[in-house]
Amino acid sequence: LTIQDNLTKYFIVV
Amino acid sequence: MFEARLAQSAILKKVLEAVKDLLTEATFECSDSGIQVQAMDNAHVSLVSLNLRSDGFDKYRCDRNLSMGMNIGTMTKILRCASSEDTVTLRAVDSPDNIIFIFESQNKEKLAEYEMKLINMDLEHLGIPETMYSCVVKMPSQEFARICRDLSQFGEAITIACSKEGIKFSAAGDYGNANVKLAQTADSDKEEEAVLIDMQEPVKLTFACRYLNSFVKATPLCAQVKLSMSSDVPLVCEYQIGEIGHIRYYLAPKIDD
Repeated sequence: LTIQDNLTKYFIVV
Repeated sequence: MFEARLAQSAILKKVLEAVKDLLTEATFECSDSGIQVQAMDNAHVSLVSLNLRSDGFDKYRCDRNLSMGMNIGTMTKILRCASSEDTVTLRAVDSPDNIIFIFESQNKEKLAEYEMKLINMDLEHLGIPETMYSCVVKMPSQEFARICRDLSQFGEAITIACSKEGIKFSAAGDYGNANVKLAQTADSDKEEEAVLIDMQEPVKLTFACRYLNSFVKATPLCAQVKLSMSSDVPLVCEYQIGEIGHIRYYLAPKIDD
């Protein structure tokens, strides 16, 4: 089963 | 004072159509170098990064940096009031509450002005790390749109597998499954029709159709789309916007639970 990942995990909030 | 003019509103109309599915509101950051938008969809699954360089405009003036929060739905409605051949000018004062869109017909006999209220928005800027992608694929944008549309009928996700031989799109669902393979074009006369694969390592990633089908709304902007992929990082889907800039969509992959 796959789940949708979240973008903020990969990008840093600046 | 901020003023930016494009000889034909068609580009801006297409840009709005390309972002309106994903964004309800966005901050347009205007500086001497041009206009930039970086915004995530509400679910924080995808990000739109739009860049329009000042030298691509017919006239561009930005005396001080401005961050203008705009409602994308309202902006789309206003742009739909322009004919594709109309000249469009965006104008705002230095600390604006409003932005004015001015549309002028080619024969200069019709002049329309639409004023839109700006909105206050919290600026949340994301730093996108420099990434060396394992596979970079350039292919006709219409073909990509077609494949996303066709495979969406079979499942809610599309798996993209890229190797030296080509790129394979597949979808599986309750009613069956489908896959489309594209080989790298040997020698295409027309650059626009080429499929080019720059591969360091093969990749296989799965993405939600819903977002891909929003990205392909940018198809009218460019004949080719560039897909950049590496294992376990977001997909980048990029369309050039003529000589003026680009729109990039980032999409988080679907991962094993």
